[in-house]
Amino acid sequence: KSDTLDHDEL
Amino acid sequence: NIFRAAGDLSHLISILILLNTIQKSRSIAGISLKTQILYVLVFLTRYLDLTYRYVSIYNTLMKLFFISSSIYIVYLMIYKFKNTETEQIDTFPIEYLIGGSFILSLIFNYKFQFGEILWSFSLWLESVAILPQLFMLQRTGEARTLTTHYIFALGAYRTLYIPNWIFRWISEGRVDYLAIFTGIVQTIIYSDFFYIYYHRVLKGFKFELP
Repeated sequence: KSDTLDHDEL
Repeated sequence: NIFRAAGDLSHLISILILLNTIQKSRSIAGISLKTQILYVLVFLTRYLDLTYRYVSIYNTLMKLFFISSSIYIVYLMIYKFKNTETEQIDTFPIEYLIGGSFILSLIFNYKFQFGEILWSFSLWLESVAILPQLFMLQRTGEARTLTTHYIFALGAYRTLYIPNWIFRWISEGRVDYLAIFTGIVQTIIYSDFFYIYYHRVLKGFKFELP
C-alpha cells in the first residue's frame, strides 16, 4: 500500500 | 456504492442542466462567471492526475467530461452569450478564495508534493467555489428555476459523497480526511440554499430569498 491515499474519487 | 454513484450522477446532471439552460435560453443571465472559472480551476488541478494515474475507464471519462464541459461553459459565457448586466453583479472577490485555498493546500496535504498539493488545493477551492454564485443570488434576490436546479444538483453531489465516505470507512477502512472535511464545509455553505430550495422551489414557488 502506498503512503499517500489513492485518489480514486471524482 | 450507491451514494457515490448518486453523487457522480448528480454532478453530471448539474452540468447538463447548466449547458441546457444556456443553450436553450441563449442567455447566461443569473449565472456567475466567477464560479464557473473557479470550477475550471478545480477540475484542472484535481483531474490532471489522469495524465499519470489510471483508476478506471469510468473515472477517466468523467474527468475528461468535467474538464472539457467546464471550459466550454466559460467559453460560452465569455464569447458567445456575454452578459454585461450579469457581470456587473458578479463581484465576489475570488482572489481571496484562490489565495486562501492555496495556503490551506500547503498546510494540509497528504504529502508535500506537487500533485498532492494540487489535489488538496482543488478540494479546498471546490468547497467555496459556489460562493460567487450564491452571492449573486443574494444580490438579485431571485433566480430562474433552472439555475436553482443546477445549484441544487451541484451541491447534492458533494453532500451525497458524505454517506459514501462513511460507507467506505466502514467497509474498506478508508478515510480521506481532507475530502471529508472540505466536503462538510461545502455542504454547510450549501445548507442555507438547500433549505430555501426545499421550501420554495420544490413546493412550486418562485425562488426568492426571504
